[in-house]
Amino acid sequence: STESDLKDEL
Amino acid sequence: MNIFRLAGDMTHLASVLVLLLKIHTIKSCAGVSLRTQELYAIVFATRYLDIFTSFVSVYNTFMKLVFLGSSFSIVWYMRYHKAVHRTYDREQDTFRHWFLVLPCLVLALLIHEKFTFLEVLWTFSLYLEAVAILPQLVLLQRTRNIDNLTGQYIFLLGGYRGLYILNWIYRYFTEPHFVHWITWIAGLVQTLLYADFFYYYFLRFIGGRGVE
Repeated sequence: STESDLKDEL
Repeated sequence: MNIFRLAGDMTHLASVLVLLLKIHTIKSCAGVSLRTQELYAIVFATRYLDIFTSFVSVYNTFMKLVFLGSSFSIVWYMRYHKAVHRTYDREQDTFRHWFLVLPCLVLALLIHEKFTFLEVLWTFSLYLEAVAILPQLVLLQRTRNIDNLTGQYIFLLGGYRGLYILNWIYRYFTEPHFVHWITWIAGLVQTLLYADFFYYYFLRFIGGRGVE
């Protein structure tokens, strides 16, 4: 999800 | 950021650059599906909505701008640039791609990690990207054989998400509580859709002929 640790991914 | 993630982003960047090279230099989009390009523009537009609200890093923002800018400019080139549009195979590129958008939106409204506007659209972009290549693969089967640049474009585009899967495996084993089933399943479906393309693409290398 955007807030969690995936937000740095593209 | 791990090596798989960086390799994935570089592969994705390479795919975009190969397509822009083909379209911008030889002014041709033969064998390229405009419908897949339109879906990708929607994918990036709905995935990078937070580009102005949450700053992650210069790299992250830069890459988002590159993917947004390139996907929209490719659509523009294929629709409105006279020379390029002339090489667009309208009769063959007929996959009803709008039929993919609504089911992905409904699915995102049903299955997501958090029910917020940004999160639902972000999840929608994951589902849509998983199926965005379908018009291109259908066009590929109708077009007898394709030029190397288009083949390389599809190969790199399919490979980038596969590298992301390695990145998720690496993060799963190195970061506690790193579990994201939605992202993993969408990424796996996306990569598996390329399976037969990869098969023929590697045959080409072994056989040394064009992608039949």
